[in-house]
Amino acid sequence: APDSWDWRDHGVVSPVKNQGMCGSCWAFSVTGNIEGQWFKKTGQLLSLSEQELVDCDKLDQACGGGLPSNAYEAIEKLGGLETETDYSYTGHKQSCEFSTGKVVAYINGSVELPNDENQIAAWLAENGPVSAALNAFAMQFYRKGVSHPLKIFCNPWMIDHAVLLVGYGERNGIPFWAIKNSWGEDYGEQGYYYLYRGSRLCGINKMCSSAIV
Amino acid sequence: GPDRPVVGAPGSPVRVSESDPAVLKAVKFAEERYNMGSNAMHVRRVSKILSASEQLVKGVRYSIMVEIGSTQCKKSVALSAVDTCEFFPEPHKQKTEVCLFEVWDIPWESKSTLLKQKCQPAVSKEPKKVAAVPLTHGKPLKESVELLTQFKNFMITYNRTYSSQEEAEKRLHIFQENMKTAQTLQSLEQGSAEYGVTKFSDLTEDEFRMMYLNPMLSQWSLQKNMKLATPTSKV
Repeated sequence: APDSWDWRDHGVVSPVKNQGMCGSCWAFSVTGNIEGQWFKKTGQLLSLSEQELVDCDKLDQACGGGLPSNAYEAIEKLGGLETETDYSYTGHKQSCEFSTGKVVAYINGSVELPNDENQIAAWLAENGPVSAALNAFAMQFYRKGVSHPLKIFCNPWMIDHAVLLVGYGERNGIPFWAIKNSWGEDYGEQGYYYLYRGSRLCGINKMCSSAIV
Repeated sequence: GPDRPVVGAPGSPVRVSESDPAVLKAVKFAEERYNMGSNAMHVRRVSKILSASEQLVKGVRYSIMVEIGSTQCKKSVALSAVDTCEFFPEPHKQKTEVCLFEVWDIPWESKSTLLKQKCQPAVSKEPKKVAAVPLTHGKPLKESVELLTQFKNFMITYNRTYSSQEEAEKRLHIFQENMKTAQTLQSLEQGSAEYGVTKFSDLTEDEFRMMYLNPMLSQWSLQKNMKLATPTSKV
């Protein structure tokens, strides 16, 4: 893998979104990944709908939580994703109003990435932003910088938040993951969280996955 | 208030104008409480505000020195008519007192409490404690001024309003606990992160988890086996 990589520098990442008071991070993580995969395939960056998943993915629990693996399956079954504009985010579950005629991006499957952070970095640099999840305890208090909390504050087995890895690198000698979050631009560094990379911190390596277009 | 320049360290007492509307409101409130606690036959009113200062303490605490004297109205007069009561003429001037009132105003609740009332005859030198009104909730004002400033800034930055004083106090307490957690995280931080006030600072850990996190992810080991990704190329 290159020493550093950031898909934001390549126009692959849509603006930071805001899930509101709703545990729909899984939907934002997955749509972010598919936005990247679709860009890689077509050269077109689309902002895709999370509300479609909140309303129509019956495998998951809408604002009560969900799993990316279920979301990929639901998107395949539905036939694809609409745009953010066509199926806008409201932050609460509504009846499904999905329309196949408005599908702008589809996927053909999904893959699980290895647990090794070097391999995840290599895959990311080659293939695009990665759906990931982590223990978010320290994130409640995070303002800026590369976060490296003690492991006791960040149990890797208590994963409770899904995010999007968009890049990696080093800042003043500290290796990091650049993580696109879905708590609005007024969180962290313009909506991004930077997490120490290389010690499987907060379980960031455990649930990495991607859709396949 | 946020629209008034503050001189000195955050939270330290700041002298304010005697004609400041907030001070006049606090004086009016103190005057009412004074009369409620007095067994004098006539309504007494503030005739002059000698000095006033304010301090940010879980709201605003006003310390106001006033002159107070007897009016010709008996206490049976309607509260709304008190402002029209005339002071007794010169021979009764000896009844004038100098009082120090401390009024605690909670802006987000539009609620005031008379914390302290020390009065003495205008001619006497030794202050005599007439009455001490207990705090609304009997709690000591022990929160640090720094914390209160942080909380006030947090409320302004993130546009927070609370439904009651109880709710505001509860959120302040949670905020205080969160600041301690943030300090612990900061002191043990191994990277370069800065922890502190965020838009989630008035939420307990449980509330934060319930509102913003995803309990299903903890069952990740139960998720369906996905196909493994093709390894990256060697290039």
